[in-house]
Amino acid sequence: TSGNSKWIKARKGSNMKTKRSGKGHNRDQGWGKTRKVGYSMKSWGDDKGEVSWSDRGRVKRNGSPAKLKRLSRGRCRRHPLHVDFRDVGWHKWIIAPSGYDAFFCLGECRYPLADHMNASSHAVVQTMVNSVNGAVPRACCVPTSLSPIALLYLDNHDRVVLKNYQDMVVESCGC
Amino acid sequence: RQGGESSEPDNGRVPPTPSSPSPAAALPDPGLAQTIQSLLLSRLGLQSQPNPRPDVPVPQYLLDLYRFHQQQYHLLEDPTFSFPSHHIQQANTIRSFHHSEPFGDNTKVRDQTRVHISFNLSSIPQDETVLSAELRLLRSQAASLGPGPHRLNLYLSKHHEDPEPTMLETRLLTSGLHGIKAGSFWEAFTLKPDLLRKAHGGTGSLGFLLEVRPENSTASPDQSSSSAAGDNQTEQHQERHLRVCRSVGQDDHSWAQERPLLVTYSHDGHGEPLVKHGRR
Repeated sequence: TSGNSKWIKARKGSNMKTKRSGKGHNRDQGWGKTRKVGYSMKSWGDDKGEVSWSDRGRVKRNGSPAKLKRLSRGRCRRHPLHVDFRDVGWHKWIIAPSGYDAFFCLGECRYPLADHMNASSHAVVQTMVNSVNGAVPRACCVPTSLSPIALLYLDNHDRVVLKNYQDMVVESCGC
Repeated sequence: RQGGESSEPDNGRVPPTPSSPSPAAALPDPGLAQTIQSLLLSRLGLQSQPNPRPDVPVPQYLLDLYRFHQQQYHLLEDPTFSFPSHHIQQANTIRSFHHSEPFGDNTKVRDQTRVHISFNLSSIPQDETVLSAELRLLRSQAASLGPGPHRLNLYLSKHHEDPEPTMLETRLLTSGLHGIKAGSFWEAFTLKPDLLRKAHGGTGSLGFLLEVRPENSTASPDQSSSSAAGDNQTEQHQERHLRVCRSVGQDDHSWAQERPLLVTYSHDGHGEPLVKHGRR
């Protein structure tokens, strides 16, 4: 059933297709044909729009916009994090870059976990159990896709090395 | 844990996570921080945090490689730079090595027509697979070899007096450098990975014998020493033309950008190569 809040938008004509990983996988999240409750990404905003979690299906009809916004922002998503190698004392041996955008994942994985939240089947089961037994923790918000960066550095023998280091940048988060 | 209950015992290993950490808890234990750093360094293939001496010269070639990889084309300092895609292929690590300079006055032990250079490759981790390598020698456009074409012979040689050096490549050097009006040009010699593997598995040292002769000269390396006196003039040009010996009074930084460079392209068995070959 559709909500009566002006904050709740209805969108028709698109299928729910969500990749498990990769850039931009959640930049075009359509709502199911039969779904009539959802939020556009722009309504809630996030960093660069990479991760935006809909509260579709969970919204109470009489929920206030502020509360809904707070709930949405507390959901699992990617947050900006710039690592400056000088801050961690690695600038003496890392020639380039001087720092990089690593990002981090933070937020809650609450019931229900929609498809576009990149939830694993295990996370869905764990969340479901959590809803009936609080002793079981909720699923964690973790990186679901990581990418490498190239580092130019001096090794232990003062020799210059250029290396591609995997899993250094969070591309997307999920439960 | 919610509600202070747990269906799974902690066995005292993992303390319950407080909902709001205290200020003291926000500061990690120095020992723990050290452990985390060591773990990360080991994952980066480093045994400990490098502590390089100040002002270690960085080869321009490596800087250009990095900038090209980062698509910082406007920062490339060498206009002749071309990304060595054929070398990199599946490699995710590029290492650079300067040759080992002999101590003392090396003019006494150096043959007038040949120069021996060696590289210590022992710092390459044993679990790293060298896929390709190249020896890079700088040709200075400011000096010439002399009249007529010259030939550069590259031999694999354990030491300067090696009686049976193995020829790796011979190349005709012309006095003109196409497309380059002034400055310098790197002569790159591709090395088979087998050579690197043998050196890596053995002493860790890889030596080369370089010989530059006029094209009409047919003397072999073992004969050349007897005719060294007659080639003095050519050799003086060679020293300036191929930058294999440090000039008198040349500073460290300048020499670091001109001296021979051995570059290895390898893969440590983890992660993606520097160049992606997937779909665009």
